[in-house]
Amino acid sequence: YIKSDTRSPDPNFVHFNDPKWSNMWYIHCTDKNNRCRSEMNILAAWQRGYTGKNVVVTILDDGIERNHPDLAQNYDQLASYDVNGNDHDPTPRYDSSNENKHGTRCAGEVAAVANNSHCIVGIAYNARIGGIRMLDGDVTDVVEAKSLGVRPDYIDIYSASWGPDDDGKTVDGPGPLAKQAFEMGIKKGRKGLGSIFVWASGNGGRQGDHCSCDGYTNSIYTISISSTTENGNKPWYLEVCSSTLATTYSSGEFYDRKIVTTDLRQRCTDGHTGTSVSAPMVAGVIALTLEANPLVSWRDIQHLLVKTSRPVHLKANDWKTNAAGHRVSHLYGFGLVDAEGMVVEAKKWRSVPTQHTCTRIRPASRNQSLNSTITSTGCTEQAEQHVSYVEHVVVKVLVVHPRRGDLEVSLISPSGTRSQLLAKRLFDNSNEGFRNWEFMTVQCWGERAEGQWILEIIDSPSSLRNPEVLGKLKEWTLVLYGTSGHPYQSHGTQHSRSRMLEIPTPSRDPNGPEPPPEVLKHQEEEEEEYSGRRGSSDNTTQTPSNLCVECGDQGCDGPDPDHCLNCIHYSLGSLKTGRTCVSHCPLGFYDNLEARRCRRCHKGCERCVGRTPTECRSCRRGLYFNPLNTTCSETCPAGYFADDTQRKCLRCHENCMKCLRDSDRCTACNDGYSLAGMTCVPECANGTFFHLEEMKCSPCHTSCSTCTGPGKEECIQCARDHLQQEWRCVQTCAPGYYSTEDAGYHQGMCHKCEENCLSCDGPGTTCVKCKDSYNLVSRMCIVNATCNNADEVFCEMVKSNRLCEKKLFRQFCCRTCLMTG
Amino acid sequence: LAPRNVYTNHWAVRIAGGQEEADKLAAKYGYNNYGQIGSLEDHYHFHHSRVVRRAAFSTRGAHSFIQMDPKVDWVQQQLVKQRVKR
Repeated sequence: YIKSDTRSPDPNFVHFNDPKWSNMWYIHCTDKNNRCRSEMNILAAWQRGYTGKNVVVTILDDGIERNHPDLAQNYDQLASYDVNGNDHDPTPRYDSSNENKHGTRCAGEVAAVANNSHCIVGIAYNARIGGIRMLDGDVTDVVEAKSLGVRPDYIDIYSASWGPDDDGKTVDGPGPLAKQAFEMGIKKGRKGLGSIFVWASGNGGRQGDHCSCDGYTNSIYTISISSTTENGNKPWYLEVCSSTLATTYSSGEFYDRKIVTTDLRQRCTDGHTGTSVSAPMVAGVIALTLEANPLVSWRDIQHLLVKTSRPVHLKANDWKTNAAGHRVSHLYGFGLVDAEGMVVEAKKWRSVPTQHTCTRIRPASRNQSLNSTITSTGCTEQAEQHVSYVEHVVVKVLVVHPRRGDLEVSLISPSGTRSQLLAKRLFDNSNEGFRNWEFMTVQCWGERAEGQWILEIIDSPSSLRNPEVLGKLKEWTLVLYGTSGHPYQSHGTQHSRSRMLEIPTPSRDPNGPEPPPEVLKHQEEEEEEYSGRRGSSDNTTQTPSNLCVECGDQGCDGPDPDHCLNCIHYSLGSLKTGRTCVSHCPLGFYDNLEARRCRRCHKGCERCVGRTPTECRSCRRGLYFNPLNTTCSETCPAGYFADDTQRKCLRCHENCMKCLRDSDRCTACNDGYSLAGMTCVPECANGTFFHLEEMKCSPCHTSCSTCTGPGKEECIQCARDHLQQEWRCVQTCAPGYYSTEDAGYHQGMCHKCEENCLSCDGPGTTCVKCKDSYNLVSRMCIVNATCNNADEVFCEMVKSNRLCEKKLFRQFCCRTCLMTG
Repeated sequence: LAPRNVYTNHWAVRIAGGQEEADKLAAKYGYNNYGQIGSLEDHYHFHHSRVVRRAAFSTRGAHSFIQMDPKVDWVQQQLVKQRVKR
């Protein structure tokens, strides 16, 4: 709920009490002695009031721990699904290795709750966060398509930090169903604005992998994000390619700091690493952007990232400026994301023109070399395909080759910008070549499309193949995506209201007094310029060349209506401008029966029944008819939204206090209702939850004070005199658990004792009673056998290599590991 | 060696005629219809409990006749995709 359009950073920003807030080095600098990086300007975006409110993000991964204390408040059941288990609960599968922690870690970066004395603060700490459990099982095309198509009108942003194997030899991407899901998402998601898909770039830097061999990051529908270390260095895991759009901070070498976030089993971790970190960060930044302007499309978001991301201190030896003036690199795309820049630009953003696609196919001749050229006109001959300003460029190639890893592919734009579409891959021994594989580059963004595009393929035979067997380029296709007009130029003098937020301007009170005559006359002279539908097929149009037909009983002195001496019906004009006789008054005028004259409507009215502002019946372009007081204004009153087609203020849904573009697209709710995405649902009192299928509030289990469902495992907070144990509420802790009263978290909790312990005093080695078959040794439980070493030399090696951390070695070397500490 | 395909006992099917038609076809050939695939209209997720859950090749049987049914536009047996968390 935006209070003002002119915000400035608040220098008195309050510190958060979340315990790991001071470790969030990539967001803020709390201590001048602490090195930290704030160039992503997330704090500045918060200080402008943007925290992701009313934006819905979901994490496609291995599940989300919805009852994690730092996620529960922002958890959104409607943004979640379990594709692996085919139910609505995306809780991860727990096992001893905690392998399903990934989704929970990613979720915390986006929307961990702020100021709740738990763990961290998410970048969009007021956004709604969900999870789609889809990686913990067989991942098929159906699984991916289902996951990408969960509630597209409800979920704004889908974040994915996974992909095909980063082994340096795989070429794989979405199947036909997942591709259709992407296309459906950008066409129909977010009620036509397009779903936003954020993807982590590959992690296979050490294997020499190239992210252009990943069809997910290579897609024009996804925003591919890479990572940089705290010092702006290239991380060891980073893959390089031309489809990367932007970058965030993440982990680096062992001496570089990692990312802190929520972890499985309601914990907090400071060990989150890799490009997995970066996609959720950008998802959070985009959530802030959508709060600033909910009407930006999927393409607008990409334009905003291109425009606002900056190289800053990111180190790369291939930074270049493309012909549109954008700095770009294969490592980092357009640079480090800037959250403040995004929200500031979004506030004043006009939607970019419609996307056009221009395709040229170049079959190869018999003696075709590995280089080829396409001269493109940008499809000027067909208006609906004309591309003048490029966004994405896709190159589809059909190449046969004995060893795919020996190939390098580059594309050179007419302006001379070179994009490396593929680098050599040391481990790729495949002889399958590329069968219509689509490479994509964003490096030519904003450049002109017309001219010569050169495809350059370099074959560097390695010792692993017969150098006399050569590859062949059979065919390639150049697909240019972009716009026919400049994407950032004004769309003419009229406001494009559909995608631009209103800028408040002082407007005259429609109920106020009539302005003095000289002002009115000035307005009349100004209104001469109105280019309404005068002269159209409207029934108020006067017929041309009346030839005295409209003249009254005094006749005329010429053939035209303005030669009449008096009029039968109405006279239009004035002595100064000249009078003419008309049968009906045109738009902008009303019929004054008494004087038989056409008098001007109030400025802003297209049709009216009088001169005052409250006598309008329809409005000019750019204004909306307010049915409450029959005036024309730029904005609509509370409870109404501006309909561009009818140029009227139409009523919002009865539950909505405010809505945008549609009656059921709510942005604020009436009392007793709360916003769920863009729908107002009844607020359920404590002890009840909103039942999706029955669409009413239903009671929680008796052990819950708040919940997400009727079961005893669906509590968010426990009832009085209950303790939280795992995801249930109990009156006393079960054997194997100890209870605590958490100071900042206003309910008691049961925490698990160490393994095999039945009763303990607290965390760590504090056991006082073990399970059967276990002995209590140094307050730990070990199996009933003499605590011995299998072999003394072996056990010394175990100890010196710090392998006692592993359970298997502790069992072989019990005395060395446990008895000697 | 090139990675082998791993075939599952799940199929994606495109059938015009809505959920009822899809249910009838599923029952006819012994499949369970798990419903529409996300937002993709006319695309349904079928599962056959009598086909082995994972196989290195596509097994043939009475269930294979579904692709010859005139009401079925398209059928795709699902392969397991190698996906890694980053």
